[in-house]
Amino acid sequence: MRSIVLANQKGGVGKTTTAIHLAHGFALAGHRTALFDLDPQGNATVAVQSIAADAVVDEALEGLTHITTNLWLLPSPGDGSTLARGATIDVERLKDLVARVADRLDWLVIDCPPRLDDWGWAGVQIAERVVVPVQAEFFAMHGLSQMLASLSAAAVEFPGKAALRGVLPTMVDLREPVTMEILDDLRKNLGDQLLRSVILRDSCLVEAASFGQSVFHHSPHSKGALCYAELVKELEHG
Amino acid sequence: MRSIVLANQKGGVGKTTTAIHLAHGFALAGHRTALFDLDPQGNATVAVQSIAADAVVDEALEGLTHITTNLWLLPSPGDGSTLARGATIDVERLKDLVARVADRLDWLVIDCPPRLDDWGWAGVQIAERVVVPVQAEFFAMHGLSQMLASLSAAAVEFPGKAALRGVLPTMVDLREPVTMEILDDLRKNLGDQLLRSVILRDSCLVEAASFGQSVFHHSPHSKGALCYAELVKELEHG
Ligand SMILES: Nc1ncnc2c1ncn2[C@@H]1O[C@H](COP(=O)(O)OP(=O)(O)OP(=O)(O)O)[C@@H](O)[C@H]1O
Ligand SMILES: Nc1ncnc2c1ncn2[C@@H]1O[C@H](COP(=O)(O)OP(=O)(O)OP(=O)(O)O)[C@@H](O)[C@H]1O
Ligand SMILES: [Mg+2]
Ligand SMILES: [Mg+2]
Repeated sequence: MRSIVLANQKGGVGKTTTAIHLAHGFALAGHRTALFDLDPQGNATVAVQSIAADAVVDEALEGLTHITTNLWLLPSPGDGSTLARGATIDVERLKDLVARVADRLDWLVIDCPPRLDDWGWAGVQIAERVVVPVQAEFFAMHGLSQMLASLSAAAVEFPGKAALRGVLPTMVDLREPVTMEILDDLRKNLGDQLLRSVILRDSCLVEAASFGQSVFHHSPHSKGALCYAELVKELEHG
Repeated sequence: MRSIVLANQKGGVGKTTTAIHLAHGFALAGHRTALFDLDPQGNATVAVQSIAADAVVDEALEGLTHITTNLWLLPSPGDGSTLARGATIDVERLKDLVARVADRLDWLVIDCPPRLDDWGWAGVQIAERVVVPVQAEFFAMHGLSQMLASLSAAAVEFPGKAALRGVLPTMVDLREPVTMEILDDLRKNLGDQLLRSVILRDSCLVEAASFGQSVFHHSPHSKGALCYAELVKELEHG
């Protein structure tokens, strides 16, 4: 089983949107996949509510919810209420679950909250590799170097985990003139640490989430669907 | 002294951008203002580094940094490193500071991290009023109702604090056809809880932040500057 966590302490950069579409993309490609929602806010859990459509969903797997063909979900730990903060995470129990499902899954995709708190830190220590979504904006590099430094430290603290798979530019708006300049900058600064794929800004992605669907069902020919399909391929072959 | 906190558990909705421009806006309007950066990530602290330009900045105020005319800063508590997580917050000491500066300031503006953790919760309990920035997107209402429920609970737990001043649509992109529909929806659902002001999407805001400046200096005639000027007026008279 290969595992990948979406992590960035910056808020609203597309961690959840990417986690959902990687998980569904791997599943559609025929890989048995689990999506772990480690964010008490539960955005990923909500956004896949209607993903099943007409699929048969009754294959038990260690208490994970079977949500569509080839795809299981570990739902969000919180009821999402901010008054449920301080819900303590049992990392050992989580590692245990990962160990139990490892031989029955091909892929594990993990969504984290922003600010790398306990839940985010747990996500980083149970995943072999990390993808860091980043907005193609001026401000992106500042928080990014901090984030990459933290991941290097994590990779030392948790041998075999938290290795950087790559940085993923998200919400890329080609109507904004500075965007190409920023992508160039990212390539110069990151070299091979920058993934080949880029996720273009596409309101179909937002719309799909509001229907509890992935864009692969909701708008399969949209920019969002095409970009995430590319990313799935890139990570399959990585 | 009037106090306002920017809070929303959702990431990347414009809390920091709004906090900076409210603080600078009040200062430019002649009000003595403090900006408290309660986010260990320190985005606000970084984004005002060059705000001083040529202003005289030497008026001591209880250990706050005098950053430009009429504007003081309580810098971020973290060095921003995610490895500094678990830095414990001393809420009593923070309340103490607020009490000491109250008679020498007209406005206090507080920036919070996403996910209403300890630092966010502290922000909510030291501010009389809360502004909740929200992206004008399909998904916005879901997290918002949760957020407003948490704030109602906070207002009960901390009498005289955490009263909702209003919800502020941010990053409003008039090129997106569904935007007007979403704003209409917000107005229907929220009524008077929705502020009159709306912050349009404007890359000048991102650019200004990358120079450590506010848009009022960097691009004073931009959409971003005009929108935030409107918001400052609305809150001054509220
Ligand atoms: N490529 C895209 N084009 C347009 N909108 C997008 C795109 N990717 C994500 N979004 C939208 O931007 C918002 C933020 O995305 P998302 O929730 O995935 O970010 P996040 O990093 O998980 O946020 P948080 O830090 O709060 O967990 C959502 O409303 C989402 O639907
Ligand atoms: N009106 C706007 N137009 C264009 N870009 C904007 C606008 N408001 C904010 N941004 C940009 O969007 C990104 C997120 O904004 P910001 O950092 O203020 O959100 P936040 O809610 O404080 O995020 P976090 O949850 O990580 O603290 C930043 O790069 C910022 O420069
Ligand atoms: Mg998320
Ligand atoms: Mg912020």
